[in-house]
Amino acid sequence: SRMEETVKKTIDENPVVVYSKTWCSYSMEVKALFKRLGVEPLVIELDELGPQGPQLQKVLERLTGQFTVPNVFIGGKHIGGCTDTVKLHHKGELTVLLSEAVGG
Amino acid sequence: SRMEETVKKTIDENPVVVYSKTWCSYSMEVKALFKRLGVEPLVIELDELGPQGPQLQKVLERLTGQFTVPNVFIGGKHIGGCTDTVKLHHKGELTVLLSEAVGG
Ligand SMILES: N[C@@H](CCC(=O)N[C@@H](CS)C(=O)NCC(=O)O)C(=O)O
Ligand SMILES: N[C@@H](CCC(=O)N[C@@H](CS)C(=O)NCC(=O)O)C(=O)O
Ligand code: FES
Repeated sequence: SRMEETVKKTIDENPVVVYSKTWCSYSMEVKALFKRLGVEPLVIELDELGPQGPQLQKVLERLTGQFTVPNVFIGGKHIGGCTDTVKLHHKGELTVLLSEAVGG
Repeated sequence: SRMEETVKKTIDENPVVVYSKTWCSYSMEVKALFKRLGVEPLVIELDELGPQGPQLQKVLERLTGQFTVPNVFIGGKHIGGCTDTVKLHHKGELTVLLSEAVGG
């Protein structure tokens, strides 16, 4: 669908993408982690898109199997949610992924 | 207001009360913590109450200064949110409050 193409394009063209909800603490945590690492992800707040928000969430579910927020992509790859991203960071793997994606 | 009276009554009559949202991970975390401690709070899911949900959130804000979920009460006292409850637990104070409230 058109929306699926838009999401794929967004994920491919931006090194770090976070689909989020403004009032969700898990989304805030992931955004704060990237900020601490000096990375500025492209953040898409699903609750600020009106009816397109829930539609986008369904598209993300079709593409990744994950309906929930935050939904994180690095270097075009689906990473997962907040707990997945934090786990990668604790293993020292997040900065590696980020430098590959952002370093280009 | 009537709703304020209902909330005050609920908080006074139940040793542990959590105002929550079903799909919120912070609310899930606080509910899971109580479960691990063998406590069964009265859980009120604000997103299952229709239009009363947001009204209740406003009443909780008027009574406690806190609009966000989870909103936790123990022994009739306002505790705060997820981070507040977890902090009390780490300090060893949560189980003391719980045994006073639940012990009766
Ligand atoms: N373990 C996941 C949990 C994700 C999750 O359950 N997110 C909630 C909000 S905190 C969600 O998306 N619920 C459904 C929704 O809000 O549409 C993570 O760390 O990201
Ligand atoms: N530090 C607070 C954060 C609470 C918070 O921001 N909660 C969010 C959901 S995770 C909220 O209630 N947002 C507004 C809303 O959902 O109505 C806590 O630990 O409980
Ligand atoms: S909505 Fe509460 S942690 Fe996401």
